[in-house]
Amino acid sequence: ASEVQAALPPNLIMTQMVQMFQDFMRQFNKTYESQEETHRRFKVFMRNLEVSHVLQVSELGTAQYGITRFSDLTEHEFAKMYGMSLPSPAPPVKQLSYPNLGNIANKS
Amino acid sequence: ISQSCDWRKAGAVSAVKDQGPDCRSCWAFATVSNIEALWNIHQHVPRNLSVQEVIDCAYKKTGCQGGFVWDGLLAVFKNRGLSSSVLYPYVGRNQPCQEHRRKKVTPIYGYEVLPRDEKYIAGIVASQGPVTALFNMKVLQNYKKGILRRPSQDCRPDHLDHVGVIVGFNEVKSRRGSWTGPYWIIQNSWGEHWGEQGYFRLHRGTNTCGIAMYAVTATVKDSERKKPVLCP
Repeated sequence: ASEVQAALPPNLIMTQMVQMFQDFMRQFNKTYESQEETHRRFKVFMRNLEVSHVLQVSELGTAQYGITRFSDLTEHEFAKMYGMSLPSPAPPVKQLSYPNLGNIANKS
Repeated sequence: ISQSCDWRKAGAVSAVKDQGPDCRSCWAFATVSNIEALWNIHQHVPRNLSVQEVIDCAYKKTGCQGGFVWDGLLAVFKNRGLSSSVLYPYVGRNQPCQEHRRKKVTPIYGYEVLPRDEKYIAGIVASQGPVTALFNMKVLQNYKKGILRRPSQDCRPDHLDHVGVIVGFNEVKSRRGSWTGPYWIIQNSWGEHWGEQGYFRLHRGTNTCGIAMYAVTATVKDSERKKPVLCP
């Protein structure tokens, strides 16, 4: 926890983070099966606060980062649940319309 | 090309949906949202179409592992239409294609993969309607609001793992000169409580997060009686 805290905005202390996690659980209706799981999710939550802080200071546009409903997911879990783990797509046929259907079918 | 366009203002874009945590069906939601918007704009017919039909019938029981919009559009094209979401509701899991539920209410004329040129894509969005786009979703986990602009190493344009619908574009000019820039308005499928009421904005013109790599859209014929709606 002390390592994570070092990378967080300096004004955030542990009690504040606990409060933020409790608010997060309430806001997004999160429940965990055990105390161990809650503890693990809290660590992931702190890690995501750190990531948000890093993204915020390096943002080139006007985007704001912070707590979202995905804040208790690791990057890997988020990618697995919401991202498509497909290989890079092969270039598809550029255009398809009724007159070309026969040709397209032959090509594919 | 107009400086701005937002199809939501014309009422052409259907409501934001939530794909849920158990089915990686963003590609199917984008396919359906694209067709719904084009039917609104060119045929003047609002529709709520079946995402589940696209998931079930474009691939054989693997649609919840992910997919490509062009495969979804090809399935709609081959079947000469898509059923309504009431007849063929979303269940968010893999299942066989339910032929008895397929009612072909919205045929498409074809589809098009757009060139990797954001000016061209903006022209298509303004003149034809919303288009789908593959992009890298990594930074969206912690996104809350605003216009995203990341260096390519943070959001690799060659790792495309999510699909959304570009429903418009605009430009922001800060009075204080702190930030100016063009942006895309993109509909996501994580519910209306995520991001900016289910949408996010992404910098336009620099292929941010690979947004220009695979922009794909259905083509829908104009109604013979009415002109298409203009983008507000």
